[in-house]
Amino acid sequence: TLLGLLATDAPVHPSALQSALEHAVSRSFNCISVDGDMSTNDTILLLANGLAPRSSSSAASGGEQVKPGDEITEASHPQSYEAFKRELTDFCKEIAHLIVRDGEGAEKFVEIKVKNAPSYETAHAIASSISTSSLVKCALHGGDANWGRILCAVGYAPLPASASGKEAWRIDPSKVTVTFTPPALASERGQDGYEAMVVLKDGTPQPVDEEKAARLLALEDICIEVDLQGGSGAAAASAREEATYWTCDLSKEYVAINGDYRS
Amino acid sequence: AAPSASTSKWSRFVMPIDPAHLPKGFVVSSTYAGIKAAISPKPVPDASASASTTTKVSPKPDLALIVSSKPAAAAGTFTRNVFKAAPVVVSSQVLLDGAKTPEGPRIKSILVNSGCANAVTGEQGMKDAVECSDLVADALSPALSRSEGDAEKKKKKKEETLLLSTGVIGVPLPMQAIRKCIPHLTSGNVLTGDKDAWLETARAFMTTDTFPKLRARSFELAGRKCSIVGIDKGAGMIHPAMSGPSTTLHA
Repeated sequence: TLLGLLATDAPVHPSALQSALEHAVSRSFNCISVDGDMSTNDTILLLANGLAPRSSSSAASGGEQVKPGDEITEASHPQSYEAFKRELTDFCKEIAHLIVRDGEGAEKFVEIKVKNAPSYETAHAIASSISTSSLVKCALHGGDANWGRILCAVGYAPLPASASGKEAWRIDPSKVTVTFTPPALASERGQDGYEAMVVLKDGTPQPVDEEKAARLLALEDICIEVDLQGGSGAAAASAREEATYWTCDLSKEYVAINGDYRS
Repeated sequence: AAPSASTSKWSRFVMPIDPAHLPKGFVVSSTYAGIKAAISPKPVPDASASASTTTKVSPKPDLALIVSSKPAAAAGTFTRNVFKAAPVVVSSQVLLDGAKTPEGPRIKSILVNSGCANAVTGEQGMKDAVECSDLVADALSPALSRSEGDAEKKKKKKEETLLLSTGVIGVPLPMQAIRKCIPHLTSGNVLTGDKDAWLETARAFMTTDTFPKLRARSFELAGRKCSIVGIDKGAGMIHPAMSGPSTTLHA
């Protein structure tokens, strides 16, 4: 079960708080998976008591100000609402990642980005499909750059129904590109040998340097990028949306823990 | 991006909290109520009993309370699973009821327990969840209980406390253990805003988690120096698809 509690002293009205939380959760907690099972108890609660003190630098900074006793709403303080939403989303991502890092038996932290989809929901559904594939997760546990399993999970993803009613959008197999990219931390440290590795380009398998692949996949953090390049059918030309999901590998330890948990 | 996960996750992911990043006006308390032991069909290993004679290890807390010094604006997202646990139904309903008022949902406290999910527990599970909420509200507002009529008192109580439960499904909450601990949790001597108390509260959330998950940070917003603290838990049965409070409620 996922439980979360957030408490802030920001002055935000409940209606704005609810919509900011729903946005943040849709980009963080609803984008993580350990084992693909949804609990009966998953809950995130957020309290905002408005007791934050005035900032000493606030007068000089200009911009929106909240009077004592006032609260931010989407209409009354639109810039502050957007800023709060961004802050909350970023914070939720940070603590959602801790859940994945502590996934039962997890040894890998895996980021899956799906790009150039017609909608966020479509990109999210495809990323979710990859993130819950037992075979993908086993391959990642074994350090195997198995693009075939990734592609398979892309192909059977249950896509949201087309809202337009015209020609449906489709994944175009001849456009899909899969890349293993170095995690941000390795890139920032300038560590050698962690170059991006394209394993499938425009639907065609690429030669893989097994040594480089082994080094990249030996890292605890693994990043996979799936570029749909717009797909085909309705809205293909303007398909520029992306979604990111976070998952972990599937290890023998997961089975050991859950074979022993008694209800 | 460490090459291996061999180092303990606790040592790598439990960060010290800077008290300056903790939000104003929130206090917490936690205790070991023995929830899992009370519902377990087999003996739960007792950390204190198995420890060496020279080192006594306290059991992990499993019941915690978070209190705002003034009723706080509240929001929530909940599982879309058809079998919503009683605390999910109760908390969702409190937020829905509060949203119908001009000021929106205002919440004073949140009670959290681990060890028992109070899920698929039928009518008794709902009664237990409501009683938990009422017990906390009573203990935090003794003056209110004495001065107001029953109907008004009950209405206010339900708006004041939200619930979070996690653990084993299909077993009733051990209410005796919870009733016994609530006076302690709500005591002014125990409720505190210090960073160690927040860490203990994060530990109270844990089930099969190997480390407590607690973060805090500060940010500027509309002329205020704001802070936010967050606790979460979960290691298995993790694939959330939560949405706002729903009118389709089950228990």
